[in-house]
Amino acid sequence: SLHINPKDEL
Amino acid sequence: MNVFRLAGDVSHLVAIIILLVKIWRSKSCAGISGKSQVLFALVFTTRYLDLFTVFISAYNTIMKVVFLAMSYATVYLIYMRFRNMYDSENDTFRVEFLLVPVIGLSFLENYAFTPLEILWTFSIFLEAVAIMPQLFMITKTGEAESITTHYLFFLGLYRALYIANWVWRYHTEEFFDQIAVVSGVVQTIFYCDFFYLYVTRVLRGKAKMILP
Repeated sequence: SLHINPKDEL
Repeated sequence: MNVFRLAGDVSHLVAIIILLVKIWRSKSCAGISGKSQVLFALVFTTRYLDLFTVFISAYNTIMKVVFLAMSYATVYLIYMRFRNMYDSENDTFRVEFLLVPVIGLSFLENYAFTPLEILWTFSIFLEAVAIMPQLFMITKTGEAESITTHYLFFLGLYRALYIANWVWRYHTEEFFDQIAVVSGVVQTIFYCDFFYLYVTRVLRGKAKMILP
């Protein structure tokens, strides 16, 4: 299932 | 941070600067889709709400603020300052046909059913299709000024470099962002046809790109 990645990209 | 990611961000920055400087210098936004620019401003606004919740790096924060400021400046120039030159008659793409499915999808497919996550997902999906009013406008008028095509080239290059970045990150840190990668690949596909025309026409010294 989906999991949250750190949103370090723009 | 890897070289693909940095080059991708720089391409994105270059694309937006090319567009802003073109509008500012020519005092005209002829051939530019205001609708696409409003969608991009909406993309940045809904994605960068985390400016208020998490700190990632100085680079990250500065770039987010710069992208936000420049996208709003572009919208201001098109709809306020040089609105007399705005080509509304050819900017007729029905934006609701993009917004409704994108809103629906972001509620269905997201990492967590929270406002910030849904808005982030919305911004990712919307970015994938936000250029469509611009491409529609070029198809409708049958031509694009070369500066507009340079803008589109750098936007497409930014997307291609982000794919290289994801491949790199997958192999080096096992990073995989399913939502970003899938919609990023879809978005890049939209530029392929344009890339072909750009290389075969604009780079061979034509002042304008005339569609076949």
